[in-house]
Amino acid sequence: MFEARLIQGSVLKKMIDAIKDIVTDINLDCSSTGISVQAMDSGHVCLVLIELGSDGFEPYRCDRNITLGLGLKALSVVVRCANNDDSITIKAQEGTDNINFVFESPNGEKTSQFEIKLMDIDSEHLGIPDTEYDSVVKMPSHEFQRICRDMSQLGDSIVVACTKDGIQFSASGDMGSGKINLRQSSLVDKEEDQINIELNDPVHLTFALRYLNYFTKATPLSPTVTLSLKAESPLCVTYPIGDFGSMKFFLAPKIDD
Amino acid sequence: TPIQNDLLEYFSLL
Repeated sequence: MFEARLIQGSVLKKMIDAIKDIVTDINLDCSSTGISVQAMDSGHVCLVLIELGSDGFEPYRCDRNITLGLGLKALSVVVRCANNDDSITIKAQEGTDNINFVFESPNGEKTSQFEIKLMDIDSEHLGIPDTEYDSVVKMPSHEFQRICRDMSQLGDSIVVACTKDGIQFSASGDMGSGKINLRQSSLVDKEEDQINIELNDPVHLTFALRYLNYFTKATPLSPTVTLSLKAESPLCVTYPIGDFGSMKFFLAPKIDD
Repeated sequence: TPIQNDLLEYFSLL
């Protein structure tokens, strides 16, 4: 028996919105410690990793490790039937080929039940090595979203460069070019508005803006985002989910031909 | 112009 109740059901809606343009099917890998999802886009350019600890659910019950394969289209249709303040309970019995979703309004007056057929998804699991990054930059998520959107007006690629002077985003195309520099904040009222730059080594990488713009669909999940960069390595973009989980996107860099 | 590299160049299949 697997059962997990998310008090803030809107978090599930936001998670699905954040990944539905990148992947079509996902496996929920459920264990006693929580739920994880790993999925790659069809072009093998980016990877989504979702980790949700069991402490984010009340109750959480997972008697035996179970993998639940779901089509995101069906999942998206179902969760859209939940109100933002509903709780969402996910239930699956061993040996059945369905997953159940129960939505409850905060006052308990309205409950809705939906069932989706499980799918057998052949997913390739990747080993993600522990990486010591050259630079780790934490910034407001809306700021990162804005930069990616603005830069994609100029070109298909963005160059991200971290130096002791800060982080620079640049793009160029037929029309012209642009550069945006961010420096570490000194005095900020709210922690979530802070720009924090950890620099071990200067780093300079190029990425496809198309994918970064997909990743920024996760902006409603968190006020902050962390970019972890290492020379000749994939970028890791992390959106925390409350204090119990995270959504990470890995993107392979563009390399010189 | 730079070309898009594959993620499998960096991460191994388990």
